Amino acid sequence: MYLRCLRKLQTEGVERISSNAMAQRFHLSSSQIRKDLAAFGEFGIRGVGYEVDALANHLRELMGLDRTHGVVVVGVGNLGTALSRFPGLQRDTFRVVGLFDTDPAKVGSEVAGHVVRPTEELADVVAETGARLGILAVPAPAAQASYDLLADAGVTAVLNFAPAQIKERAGTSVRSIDIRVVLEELAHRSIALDVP
Amino acid sequence: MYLRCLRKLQTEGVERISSNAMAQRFHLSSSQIRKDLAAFGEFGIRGVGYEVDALANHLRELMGLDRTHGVVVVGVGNLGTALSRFPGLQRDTFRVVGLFDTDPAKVGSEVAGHVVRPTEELADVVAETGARLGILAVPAPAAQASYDLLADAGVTAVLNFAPAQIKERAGTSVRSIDIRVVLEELAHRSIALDVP
Ligand SMILES: NC(=O)c1ccc[n+]([C@@H]2O[C@H](COP(=O)([O-])OP(=O)(O)OC[C@H]3O[C@@H](n4cnc5c(N)ncnc54)[C@H](O)[C@@H]3O)[C@@H](O)[C@H]2O)c1
Ligand SMILES: NC(=O)c1ccc[n+]([C@@H]2O[C@H](COP(=O)([O-])OP(=O)(O)OC[C@H]3O[C@@H](n4cnc5c(N)ncnc54)[C@H](O)[C@@H]3O)[C@@H](O)[C@H]2O)c1
Repeated sequence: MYLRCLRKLQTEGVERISSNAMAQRFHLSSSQIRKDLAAFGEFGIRGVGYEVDALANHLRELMGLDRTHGVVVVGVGNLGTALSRFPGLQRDTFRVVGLFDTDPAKVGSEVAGHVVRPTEELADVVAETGARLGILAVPAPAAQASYDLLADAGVTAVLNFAPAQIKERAGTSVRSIDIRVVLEELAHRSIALDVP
Repeated sequence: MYLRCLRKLQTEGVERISSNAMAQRFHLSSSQIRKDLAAFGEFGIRGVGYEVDALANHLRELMGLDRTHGVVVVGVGNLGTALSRFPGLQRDTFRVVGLFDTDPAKVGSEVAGHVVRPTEELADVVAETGARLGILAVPAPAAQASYDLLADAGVTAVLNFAPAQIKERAGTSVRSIDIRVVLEELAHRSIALDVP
């Protein structure tokens, strides 16, 4: 969670921030922040605060997030294509390492520098690349089966976009994303209703 | 926020939940939950709890969320198309009411039952439909200008997917979504590092 806050600050170009300012922005107590960061071996400079980039890098390193994590995408339709082509997923921490589809018209085509492969090859690609993250961008009826395929292949975390309830298996966490939930939060904030 | 929790429960098909169970799941104190819900005129049944659907509907009604909110999408490429075709945005609380693009090849084509219009028509459509929410699915260099267009048209909240820093204007809140932040949280949870 600190990383998420720090990332936000980084995207905004903030270079330094005091624990008080962080406390205000992210709704935490500043003493808790200082305590947690000290536990990571990070001590701010009194009156100045913390250096955002250095802090973020240190936390990422501690959490093993400075390696590149392979991501496989199942379902190369509109959403899958958009995600595969996203510049942020071509290098850095998360990198798309395989694209899979069942449509023979798509298998063999090239998207974002990858050749789309049939789902039968998913387990091999996961084994070769050590990818541990999967994205489901298939239609709802195919969601559970595609999740199972990812779980069988050894993927440990799945981001699901299909509007379907996924029966989770031990060892492969899944999170479903629904843009309506995001729109709801956005709508609340802009109506500025201070109701929880 | 309660609505978000309740929505999750609804998606999981949970019909009843006690304040203790809610407290556990959503990291709140159960007395705070009971107190807040009582302020909304909702009182659980001792030993039984709250009826999830009824509670969600009541809160939505209180917050004015039971109306349909119009959403306009700017940028009808892979991502814009996927979002426009999402079944969850065809009816219910949030409904796509207009699609806009600058590519003459796309303007005039039909996507998800809507004819893609040129961005010059955005202000009119927003005025006619009363849409207050916008989604930016344009390339990064076009993001600020597209946000400004939405703000000028009277949209009050924008969801931005372009990897670009948006200079926010008063009256039109903007939230940028980056799938990497979501992947990061997912990766943490599955590594099960209990570090914040
Ligand atoms: N969560 C959200 O907010 C949100 C937003 C937009 C779209 N969606 C959902 O994302 C999914 C993808 O949307 P889209 O517009 O890209 O759809 P699409 O129809 O364009 O693409 C789906 C792709 O999945 C492939 N496919 C089908 N079954 C498969 C299987 N078993 N294994 C691998 N590939 C398979 C198809 O061949 C196709 O290429 C849909 O379920 C859609 O409802 C969710
Ligand atoms: N936030 C994320 O995690 C994430 C994930 C995937 C894609 N993206 C981003 O979403 C955006 C769209 O991705 P995509 O794959 O659909 O791209 P795309 O190139 O397929 O589509 C972009 C569309 O925007 C249109 N467009 C360009 N300038 C415009 C303007 N001024 N007004 C209206 N329309 C305009 C283009 O004609 C095109 O149809 C990109 O910025 C991409 O980087 C973000």
